[in-house]
Amino acid sequence: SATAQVVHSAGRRFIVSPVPEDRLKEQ
Amino acid sequence: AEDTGVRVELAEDDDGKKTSIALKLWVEDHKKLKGKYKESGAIEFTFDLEKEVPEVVAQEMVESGFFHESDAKTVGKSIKDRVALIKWRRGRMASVAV
Repeated sequence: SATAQVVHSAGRRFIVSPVPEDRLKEQ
Repeated sequence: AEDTGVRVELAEDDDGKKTSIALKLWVEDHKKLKGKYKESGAIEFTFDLEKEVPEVVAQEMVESGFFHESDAKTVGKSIKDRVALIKWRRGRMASVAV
């Protein structure tokens, strides 16, 4: 999958991943 | 409610006890994301309900290259709204338990 980790200088970890298809058009 | 196009939800079950909880943020409009992150869209992170400030996390996301500075306010508000809801639900659960 296309997940990736980005760690901010403050130490917080962000995990990036694709949005599930069904979420994109959710209202 | 105002539609910001930025959604924030729990990334784990809330047991009502942990102060640090996993949240997932995603955008409906990928153009809001910068550069290589345009192909992604969901950002998972942990948030301390007692110690942290939503606007600060939003700023960290901007500094990490996910969003444009102009979107920091929108992102911060979306996180803030979700955090308020989590706290409200916890308060409600606690009062029901009593």
